[in-house]
Amino acid sequence: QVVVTESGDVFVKI
Amino acid sequence: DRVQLYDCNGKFKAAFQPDSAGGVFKIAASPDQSLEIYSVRTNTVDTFALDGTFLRRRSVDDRDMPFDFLKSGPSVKKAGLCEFEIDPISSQFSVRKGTSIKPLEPGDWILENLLNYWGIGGTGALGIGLMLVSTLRRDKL
Repeated sequence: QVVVTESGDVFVKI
Repeated sequence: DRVQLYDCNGKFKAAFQPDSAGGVFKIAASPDQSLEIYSVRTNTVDTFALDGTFLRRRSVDDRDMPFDFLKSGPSVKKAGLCEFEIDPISSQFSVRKGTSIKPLEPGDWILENLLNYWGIGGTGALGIGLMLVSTLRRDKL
């Protein structure tokens, strides 16, 4: 699962 | 499972370990740019600051999964010029900016390889083994 924040950072679930 | 945070250039910023017990969980970025992790197993939502600091935990009803978690799935891949995707050539998770594509840098090797369950057990077993070997060799002298 990937979630991109408004500031352009990305959370990646691994 | 773990969550890692990267910036738009693919640079590693932080890692989040929600719960060492595992199980299914979902992640969402909240409007104040913090990270929320919903654990299906414990029916809780943990909130972390962007530097990885744990902020709070709240409980939710298992029939009432937070709506915003359903919205933020694999389809949320783009913000401004940055697009995050699997590179078809290297099959690594990468960030695309215009025509340039760059893999995410390896984050937190120690957390991933040493501080996991087997790493801690293995290091302990190695230490005990060394102690046994040195004890036995001393007895022979």
